Amino acid sequence: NIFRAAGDLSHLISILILLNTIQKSRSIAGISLKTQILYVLVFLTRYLDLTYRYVSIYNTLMKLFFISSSIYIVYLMIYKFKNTETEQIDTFPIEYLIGGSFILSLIFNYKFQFGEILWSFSLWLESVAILPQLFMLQRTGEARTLTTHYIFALGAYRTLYIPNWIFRWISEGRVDYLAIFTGIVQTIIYSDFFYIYYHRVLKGFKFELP
Amino acid sequence: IKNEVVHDEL
Repeated sequence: NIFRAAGDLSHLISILILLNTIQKSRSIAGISLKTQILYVLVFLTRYLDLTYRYVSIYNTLMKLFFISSSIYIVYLMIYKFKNTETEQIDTFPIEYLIGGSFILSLIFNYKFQFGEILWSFSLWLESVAILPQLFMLQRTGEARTLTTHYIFALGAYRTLYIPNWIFRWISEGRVDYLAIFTGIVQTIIYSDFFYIYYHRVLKGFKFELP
Repeated sequence: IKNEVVHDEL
């Protein structure tokens, strides 16, 4: 359906914006390494199911893309364009996010099986993975416009999945409660950012926190 | 509502 397609496209575009921003400016200023590491974890734990579950060639290619691009971005951030200044303000305690997601995945899953727990873990972790990045924005008080486009596209992906789930619930009778709940949590976390993005960036102002 | 959740999304 259209929402899912738009969501996936938005997800893809977000990564391309980020890669393009880093490569062109040859800098990772203002980008949270911790958030990027969390995304590697999210993609690895959710998408390694491609080794034992086949959905479609589209699904497989997208999974491979997200796993490899996220690892590549972390590689660029650590080795190629290391930025100690940015690292110093990247102080969000992600061990709590990882630990919390792990505990929640043990409690909420569809089956108490390794693959299912990993899947649930990735959903919980993804819902909060942007926090170090938003925390960094809050500390610096402003961001490069491209960085805000990246965050917006990344947030739009999960937000667009919400009407997709409603659509699938109506048309297929399928409901994935975990994905829906974590998707809503994620969208709420983004809501503040969306609001500022809409009011400032889209109207041509710089991204500055009020 | 179907019980089986298929992980076919990204």
